Amino acid sequence: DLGAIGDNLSGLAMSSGGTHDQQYNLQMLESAFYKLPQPRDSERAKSYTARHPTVTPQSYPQVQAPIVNNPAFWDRLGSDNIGTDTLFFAFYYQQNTYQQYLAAKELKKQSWRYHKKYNTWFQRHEEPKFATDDFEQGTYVYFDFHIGNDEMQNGWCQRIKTDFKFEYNFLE
Amino acid sequence: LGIDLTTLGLNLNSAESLYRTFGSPWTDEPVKGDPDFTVPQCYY
Amino acid sequence: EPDPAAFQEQVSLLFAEWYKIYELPGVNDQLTARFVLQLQQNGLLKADDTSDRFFRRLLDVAVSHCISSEAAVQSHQQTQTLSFLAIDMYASLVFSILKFSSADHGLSKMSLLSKVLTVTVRFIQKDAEEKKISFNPRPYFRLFINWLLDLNTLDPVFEGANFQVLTALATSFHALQPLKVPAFSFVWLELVSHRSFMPKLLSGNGQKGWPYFQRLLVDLFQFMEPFLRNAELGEPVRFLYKGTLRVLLVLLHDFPEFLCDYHFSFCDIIPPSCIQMRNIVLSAFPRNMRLPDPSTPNLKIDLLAEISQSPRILSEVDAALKAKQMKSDVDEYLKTRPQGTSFLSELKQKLLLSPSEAARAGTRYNVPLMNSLVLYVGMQAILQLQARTPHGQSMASNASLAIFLVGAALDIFQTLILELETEGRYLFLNAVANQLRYPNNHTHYFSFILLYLFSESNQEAIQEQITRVLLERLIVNRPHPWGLLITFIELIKNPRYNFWSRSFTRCAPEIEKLFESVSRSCG
Repeated sequence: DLGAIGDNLSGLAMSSGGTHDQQYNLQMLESAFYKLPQPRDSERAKSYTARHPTVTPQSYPQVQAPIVNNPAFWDRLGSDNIGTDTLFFAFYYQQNTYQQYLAAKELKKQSWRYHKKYNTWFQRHEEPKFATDDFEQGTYVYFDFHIGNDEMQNGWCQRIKTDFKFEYNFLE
Repeated sequence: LGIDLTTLGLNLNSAESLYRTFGSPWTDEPVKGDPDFTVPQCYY
Repeated sequence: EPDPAAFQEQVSLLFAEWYKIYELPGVNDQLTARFVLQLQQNGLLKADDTSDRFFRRLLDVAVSHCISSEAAVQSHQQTQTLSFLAIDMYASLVFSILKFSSADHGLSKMSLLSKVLTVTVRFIQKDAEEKKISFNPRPYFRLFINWLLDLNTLDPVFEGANFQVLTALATSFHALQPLKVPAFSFVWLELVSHRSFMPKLLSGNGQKGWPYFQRLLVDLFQFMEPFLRNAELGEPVRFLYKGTLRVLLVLLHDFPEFLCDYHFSFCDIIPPSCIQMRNIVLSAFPRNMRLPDPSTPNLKIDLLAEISQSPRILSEVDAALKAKQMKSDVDEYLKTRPQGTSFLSELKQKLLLSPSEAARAGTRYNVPLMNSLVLYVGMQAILQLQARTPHGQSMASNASLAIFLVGAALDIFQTLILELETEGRYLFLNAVANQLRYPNNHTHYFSFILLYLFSESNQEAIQEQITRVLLERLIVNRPHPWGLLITFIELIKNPRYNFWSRSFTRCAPEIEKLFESVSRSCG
């Protein structure tokens, strides 16, 4: 069915339509020309709804600054260390947006890798001690959330883990 | 039936894959984002 | 048979229930899983007619909702605003069913998907048949886009699950091809070339997706062929044509090997008038290859490493010969080259179409058969040559030996060039020129054949026609296949062919200028 051309063509000499004639095909094509798929038709709503929106004073910017749509901005954030937190912030708090994509792309450029099971980003702290086709193992830095206690409030942090096995089937 | 193909808006000299930014057959506008780099909805 | 009234009511209520879950912000796996389980327990997801009706009814509701949302517009406005809420809901429900259904309680995920796709295809076909020019393909476009984006994210339960999803979609698109549902054509092209479908089907999986995509591309060319035959395009056809060119360029850039390996199939169906489109296919070359500049002085083609290698051809080259029961006669002739056989004199007749077939095809000759005959004979000749060439020597260094050894093939080619009149000869020469591609032994052999036929012909009309076939492929905008350039440069540079002394190179000032400019652009 898939191999021989014969199935498709039945000899070029066969009528030019499966069940329709040329005139019909042209008519249908013409009517379809006025119902073309629009760019909007294949776009997903990229809206993000915050779970717990924070009330901010009116003096704070109320709309997104246009620069966050510029990939060069994210490039800049990635190329200095302070920017990494911003990348993580955008990734987790701006889910399903273009900014999340840009942040993820930048994190990847900075050699962070996303683990699908733990839903967080890992970076090799050193060359892996072992590596097979299925996993690598060694010391990694990863991005985590610290649950507050008497000494410290809730917050994002980076932790280091020795002898961690990163299985590639969890690699995003 | 011959046209200057450089007018179709595809950078044929690009070192990167074209399909990653290919919007549609009807436009020369590239699409934002990379479908291969799936960005998950995650719990935190 | 129409659905029972109570059934339609039940499905509408379920859809409304689904809406409540759908509109909740964030991810709601627990609620969704429970809803799917409920559907299963209600017997709506089994391997029977009830589930078909369930999906069909939902689709009907979703599409009706979408169409009825068309904002009231003036008749001159191109496209209307549509609400896709119901379509998105339905797409999401199908996705959720696939994600959360358990095979212990019913169908496997792939069977469910096949079922949904079959229902969808049939629904679209029926809708288009009934509504005709008022058929609106956009709701279905939105539906498939949702699935293209989401179905790839289903957890791979088993090896190759995503590939099965892709081929299931490819099969659906084949059933919805332009020849079957012409009003779906623009939507169809955007779907099959979508970046979440086409590159996924073509990458990985050991190229198992290739035959599926080849079939889709042939579907497209088959539909366009009658329109493009006479190169008179109205706006809708021109629009589709330009869209096709864009898709071909993406393929040329990102998946050239795919175009290389199926070039034969595509040349069967691309009309001779679409020279640039055909050139795009023929210009493809494997990404790891470096092509030397054809205008390099003293370029020694024979010494290129690739020139002795056979190109990979995945199309079935001898299919047309087999279908016409000619293959064994051809084999016989090539093997024994018998004297006093009617094989050669009967060739022309076998290549002609019946008057009614010819009327439909717009040509007197069976083009796929011609293409098959020419390439098959050439390939057999190359095999014979290689078998008799001492190891280490290239085929090319035995040029005169070649002529002697492959006499049988040459008999066939010379019969064709002498016996067929202008139209047939043109199609024959096209079949030869279609093999002038990247450096390989087919390009080399057929380039040799073309130049040989030029030099050995004592009729200037034939030499002129050979020249014309090459020239028309060169005067269109780029790209131009490497083998085409090499052959033309050889023709005009090598004194052996006495090209510039032929009267047709000077038959009119415009022609002279044309030759000058083409030879300049060839370096």
